[in-house]
This record gives sequence, structure tokens and C-alpha cells, in this order.
Amino acid sequence: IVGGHPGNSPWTVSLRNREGVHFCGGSLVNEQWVISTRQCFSSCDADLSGYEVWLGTLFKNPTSSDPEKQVISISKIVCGPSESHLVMLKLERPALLNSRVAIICLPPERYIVPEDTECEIAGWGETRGTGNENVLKVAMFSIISNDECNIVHKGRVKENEICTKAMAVEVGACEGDYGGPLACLTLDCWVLEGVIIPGRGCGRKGQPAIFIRVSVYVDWINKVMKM
Amino acid sequence: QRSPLNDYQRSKGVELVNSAHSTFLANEEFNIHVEECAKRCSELLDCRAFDYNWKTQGCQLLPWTQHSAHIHIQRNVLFDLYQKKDYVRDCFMGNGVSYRGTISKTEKGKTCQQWRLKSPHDHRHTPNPRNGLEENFCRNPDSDQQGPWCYTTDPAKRYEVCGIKRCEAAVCLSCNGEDYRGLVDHTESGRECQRWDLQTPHKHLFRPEKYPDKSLDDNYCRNPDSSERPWCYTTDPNINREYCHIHKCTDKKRLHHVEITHGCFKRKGEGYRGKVNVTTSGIPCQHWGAQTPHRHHFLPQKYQCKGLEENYCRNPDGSEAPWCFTTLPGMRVAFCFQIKRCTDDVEVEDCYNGYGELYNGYISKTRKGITCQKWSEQLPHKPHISPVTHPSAGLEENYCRNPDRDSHGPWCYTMDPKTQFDYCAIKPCAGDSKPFAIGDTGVIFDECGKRDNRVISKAR
Repeated sequence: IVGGHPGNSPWTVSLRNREGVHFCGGSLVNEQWVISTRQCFSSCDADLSGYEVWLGTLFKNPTSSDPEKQVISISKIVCGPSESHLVMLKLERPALLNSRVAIICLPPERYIVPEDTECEIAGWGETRGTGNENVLKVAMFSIISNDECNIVHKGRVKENEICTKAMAVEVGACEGDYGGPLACLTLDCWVLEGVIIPGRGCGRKGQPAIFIRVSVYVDWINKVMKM
Repeated sequence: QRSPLNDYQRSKGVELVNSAHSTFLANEEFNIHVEECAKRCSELLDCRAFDYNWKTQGCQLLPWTQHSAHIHIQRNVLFDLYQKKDYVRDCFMGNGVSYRGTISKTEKGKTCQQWRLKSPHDHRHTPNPRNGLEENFCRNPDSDQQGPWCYTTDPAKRYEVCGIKRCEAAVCLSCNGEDYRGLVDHTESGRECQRWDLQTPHKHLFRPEKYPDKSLDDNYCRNPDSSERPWCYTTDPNINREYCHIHKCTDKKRLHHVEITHGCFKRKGEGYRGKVNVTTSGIPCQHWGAQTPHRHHFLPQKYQCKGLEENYCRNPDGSEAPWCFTTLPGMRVAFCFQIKRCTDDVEVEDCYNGYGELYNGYISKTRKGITCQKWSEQLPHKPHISPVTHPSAGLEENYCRNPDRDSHGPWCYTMDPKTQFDYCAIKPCAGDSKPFAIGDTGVIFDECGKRDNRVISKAR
């Protein structure tokens, strides 16, 4: 995350390749399922043996003795509907929920988040020199309508996408954050309203950021978990 | 610190079965380590292989291999089969004195004479349990520099070499040898390789089960990390790893399993040869030929098949997608995720209205081209939705349907055992848009989205 600050996001998980290197983020939506983005994976039937999800740690490179770190292998990848850019990753065993590991809520189907709702992104990705490289960072944003977003993005924002308000300083997701959550507070619960996808630039000031709108795919998410 | 297993080639999940008889060299013992089995087999002159049962931790020592008469390999998840390399390799190491394969023809195609016979050619080599002069198989009892040979059955030709290749030359090296699957098990300095499935004398990350596509078999030289050439950890505790000497192919300058693309990338993008030269976030890439701001070993001259031209995004190391070293000193590498993936969707032939719950067409393939499973079938997937549970949903044959009002359109269970269901190659008809819910939906969240927000007191 460029800008932002160290924070706590117990549903944000780190995806690790066979060498144990962090390459993308994800969100825990069920004890055994993580949502991330298709761009982070080579194919919809990629062989993910040796790939792991790390949960429960705030550090990018936690020590092997970190008592709260959970390491769980990925057993399956399921690609989302066309245009969704989403993937669901099944974990080999359920994660243990505690104060460091929690499930994020899913929004109602095809729900539009009201403008000005406060949301946050989280990740262990690139900071572009804005500090705290080795810990989980979060950054706060507020939601804008797709119509407003399209003024800047010249009509390219689709209904399966959701935007956050442009900032006056450089702050936003960057390499290594992709697949992570855009979580918005509804009543007293955090809801996964968006998934971070690669965009042009990192935290560009004066530019609304675009995410995949999760509510469009909630029925698919539930169907995959149920089946 | 070599392991006795180094002399064996492992085949996972199989056992050897003798259809003629079932006598073993020794009674099966239990709770023995696999290395102890290898040691015992190596000490017996007539032991050529053993089946190791992981459940009982017992082994059966066998006087035959998969190439022996009346023997076949049978799948059995409980077993791993270990066979002495000298008996199963189709190439030879060193000068081939230890070769025990079953080739019995010379390089010119003449049939070999049985070693126990003295005609048509009389000779002084008498078979015994140690020298391996069995049947009429090619052998090298006199350490001939050209490798295994035999007396021929042609009275006019006393003996001839068999033309069996040295393992270093049997399989040549194309590009950087990531796809090398040959049988060289020594480094270029002559040190023996450590087995990939062992963690001694060197502890390492390349566990074979973590890299199933890299064929980290036994202790053979491999290139799982996009090094310059195949290499291995050595059995010398003081030397961690070394390159292996393997002949280079003369004509292969491209990776045969990689499809070249320009406007988009397929699979991991190893074949991407387009001209995108900035990272996802727009940072210019460092030229592959340059060593500043980042020093690296992916030099174009050393990785000739990887398209490391200019500063274009490439994937020379099997990463998730094309990437590059960036021109920012503080950011070493970054992916070029903005390059589009080539679509592997199949041609769309039909469209549906609404969610497609009334679609009754005849498309029966998913968007990836996989044939749909019949709704009434139980294999490869046991369906939750079937003509019995949804009798009025028109679940005929294997046609795409939408019995559960899935908002992403008609779908089906697929014939691919790894993909339970997928959406079909049908698009929504033009002009259809689906309603959204704005604002308060009255949904109450239960056991999710809660976290411990510790407030740090700012009071002194």
C-alpha cells in the first residue's frame, strides 16, 4: 500500500508461492475459502501444490516461531464468471478463527454501496518508499458512484466495478496488494465490497481507484462454497 | 554422506508384480526405514529392486526389475518401487562397467551372442553373480572406453559396441534445460548429487512434492529455478550445489512447450514476446542487459530462449506472469499484470435473456470448451441439481441450463473432474440489464466482519 498506515485486517491473507514469497493478497470469506484475483494466477487449472495462504500475522516476513501465524496449503482454485477477474481458493483445512484471523462478511446480492461510505484497503504490497514495508498496511477511502467515477475514467468503469474517491496525495494499492480486500463498514461489521485489481499506477493522486464489485458475484461465491 | 538410496530410481505409488511366482529374497520386515531397505538390497548380489510399503514401513527385496520376464508394474498407493539404476537406465555412466540394462543388439543391429556360449566366438568372459554377464545383454567386462559391447552371433564379426549413449549425451540440453529430464546424477566436478527427496547433507526448499511439474526425480540434475543450466545439491557437505555437465542440443533454440504470443499472454506468459515495458503501476522496466539499478543473472546472452530483449516484460523464471526489474532502486521486480491474458473462451453461438432461466437451446459446452455432464449422470460430479430435484427446469441431456437462477447465466456440471461446474459459452442478449439494490437492504450480518479494534490511549 502506498501511503496509509500499519493496521489490523484479520481477513486479509497473504498468498505465498512455493518459495514462501508473498505475491498477492486475498480475503477470508469462510474458514476454508479465500477470494483473490485471477491476475495473480497462471491459469484456472493451475497446479497450486506448494502454494500457501498465510494468515494471522501482521508481518510480511514473520519468523517461523510467530505464534499467531497460520500456514495453510491451497487445495483448489475456481475461476469466477467471465469479466469478474475473481478466483476462489479452497484451503486444505479450515483456518482457526481468533483475534488475528477473522471472516469478512459478504454483501447482499447486487448491492450498491452508498456514496461516501468509509472503506479501507489492506495489504503487504509495495509501499513506494512511504514506510512500514514489512507490516500490513491499510488505507482509508470513501466510495463514489460509478457515474462520478466515469467522469474521470471516461466511461470505462463497468457495473461490475466499484470506485473510491480520488485523493489529494498519493495513496492506494500497489504491486503485491492485488487480490486483497476493499472492506466497508456497514453497521458494526466489515463487508467485502471490492477486490483490489491491477490498475494504472499506484495510488495516483486525483484519480479514483477501481475495484471489482463483489456484490455482483455473491451468488457465484455462495454457489462455489455450497457445491 | 551419500545415501544408499542414491543407487535406486524411485517410482511412486506402484509395485512390481511377478505373474509367474511370488517368492522374495527375504521375509518382509516391518518398521524399517527405506534407507535401511536400500542398504540391505545393495548388500545382496541378487537383489535388484524393492517394494517399500509406507503404511507398514516394510520392504520386499526383489531379484527382478520391471524389465524382467513375467514382471509388470501395478498401481498401489501404499507402495513405492525402488529399482537399482544400473538395471533400468537406458544410458550408461562412466565407462559403462556397471551397466545392467537389457539391450542385446550392437550399434549395427547385430544380435549379441549369449555370454555363456563359446560359439560362434570363443572368449574368456565367464558369467558369475558379480560381473552381470547375463543372457546376451550388452556389457563392458573389460572397461572398454566406448562403453558396453558384446560378441555377435555373426561369425564374421567377433564383437561390436552396442551404441548405447553415455547419460551426459543421451538427452541433450535445450535452452537452459528447465525441461531436461535426463539421468545424469553427477556434477561437472564429478561429485555425486544429493537426492531431491532428502534433506541431508543439504537442507533445501526443492521438495519434489512441492514442484510436481519440475520432475525432481531421485538425484538427477534438474533446473527447477531457472538457473543457467541443470544442477543439483551435492553429497559433499562442504559444497552446496553445482552445475552438471550435459551436452547442449545444436538445433533447439526455443522452449517446445511454450506458445509465443505478442498482444496478450497465455498461461504464465513465458512465451510473451510483446513490447510492454512498464510494470502494472507504470514504472519503466530496466533493460535486461543492464546491471543497474539492479544486479541480476538474467543476462540475454545466457538466456537465449527467453526473449530478454530491450526492457520488455518477460517471464524467464516461471513466475506467475511477465515481469521485469524496475528502474526504481527501491523496487527490484514487479509484475506487468496490465498485459491482458489471451482469451481461452470458446466462440459464442447463442444468447440468453434475463438470467437465462428460460434458455432451452442446445449448447452443451462451457466457456472453456469443456463438454457438459449429463444432468441425469452421477459422474464425474455428483449433482446437487438434477431432473429429479428440479423436474420443471428442462434439464435434458447435457444442455446448458439455469435451474437455480444463477445471475451469471446458464451453466452445467462439466466432464472435467477438476471443474465441478462452469458457465456456458452463451452470452446475454443485447439490451438486457439486471437490477441493483441501493442503500439499506435490511441484511443483518452475523458472525463475520468483526475485529478487535484496540484503541491506544493517547493520555500520558
